Amino acid sequence: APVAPEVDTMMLAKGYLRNFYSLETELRPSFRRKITDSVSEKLRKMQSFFGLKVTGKLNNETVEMMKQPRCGVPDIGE
Amino acid sequence: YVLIDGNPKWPRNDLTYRIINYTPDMRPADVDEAIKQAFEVWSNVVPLTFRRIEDGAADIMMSFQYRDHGDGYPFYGPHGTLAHAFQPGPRIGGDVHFDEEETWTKNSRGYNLFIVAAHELGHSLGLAHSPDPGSLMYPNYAYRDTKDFHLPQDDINGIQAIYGQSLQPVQPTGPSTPGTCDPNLSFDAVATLRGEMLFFKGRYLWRKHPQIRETEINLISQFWPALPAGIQAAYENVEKDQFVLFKEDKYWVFKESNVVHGYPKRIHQLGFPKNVKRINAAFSDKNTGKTYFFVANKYWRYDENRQSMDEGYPRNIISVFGKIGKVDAAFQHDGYIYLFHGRKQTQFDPNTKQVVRVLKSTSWFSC
Repeated sequence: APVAPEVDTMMLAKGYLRNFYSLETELRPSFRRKITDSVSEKLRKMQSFFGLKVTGKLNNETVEMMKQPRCGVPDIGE
Repeated sequence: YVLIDGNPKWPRNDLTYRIINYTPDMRPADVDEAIKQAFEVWSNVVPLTFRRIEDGAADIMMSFQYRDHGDGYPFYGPHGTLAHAFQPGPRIGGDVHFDEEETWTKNSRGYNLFIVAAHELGHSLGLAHSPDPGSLMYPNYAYRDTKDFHLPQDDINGIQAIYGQSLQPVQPTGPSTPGTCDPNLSFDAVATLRGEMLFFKGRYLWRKHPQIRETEINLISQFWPALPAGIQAAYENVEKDQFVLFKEDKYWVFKESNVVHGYPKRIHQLGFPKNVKRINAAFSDKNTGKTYFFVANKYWRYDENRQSMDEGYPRNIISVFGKIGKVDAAFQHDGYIYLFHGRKQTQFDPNTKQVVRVLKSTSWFSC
């Protein structure tokens, strides 16, 4: 079934944050709340790095930035 | 700039590199040249030397890789992640991998191999990503004129923090990204585009959305790779949803990020006399379909519907807009005309033909 756009965008965002901001992969459903906080925290880090408005939420300009072709080396951490 | 955690660096200054394989997108000689020049970007500013070897284990092994290539960091197909590199160290340390599924070129089409290789080698030498959008170590790809490439000052500072200064008698310097709130900031061109405001300066572009406080600075080439730096005038044709940019005696028309076929053209095709060599500023009044061009102390009016200059022009700027001298940039917003000159901008009411107020050029940025 076609993925709804917002789900597609969230998948893009999680993949991006995993690759470049060391977002932990979702270990167990019980950690879902913790993961959501972590996504928001990683989004803040990414928005701050790129000089975007730091909201911790996925907005257009953040998604646009994530779609840019780039280097595969993480922006923070190892 | 940012150094990689733990400040890894090479223990020696004489390093070796090897090109393991080639991309079918480019002639092997062009790949060799692009990579050689990418090393020179760094050896020009720090006391490192890079010698190419044809076999055996080099410090920096460079290769084109496909999808999952065994280092735990697979590529995912065209665009997205273009390449990656490993920090200084033994074995895979320093190595550079290019995603074979990208289109590699030696110009502004696809992804320029020299630009990407020079960036990745920054990692191979110990640099992490820099948040400075004008720096080479900025994570996102942006085409830059490779014939006239100068390593930005941010990157020079970073690599010299690791390996010390160059041994050349004169220390190399590079371009610095202008400060958004620099009180002396002036602009080459200003224009609206689909509800945003774009401010051009050298290689840089600020994007400002009226409802968003933050201002984003980028390289112009991030949006329009085919465009040279140093734009001198720009305006939006709202009716046609086109964006028109001027440099010297040429102009480009863009639809989104693609240049419309047949451009650039000469400005004289708009109706300027031969003695006009460049445009200082332009704005288009979406209500009347008239576009105003400012050249030295005069201005022309162009009718977008008839596609020709109106009779009775040029006129003296001072006769309508007052004593504002040469206009650097201009745009229309909420019915007012904003004329930028140096560090200032004049807000003009075209209905009352009065100057409303004089502001700092950076008043649109929340400084």
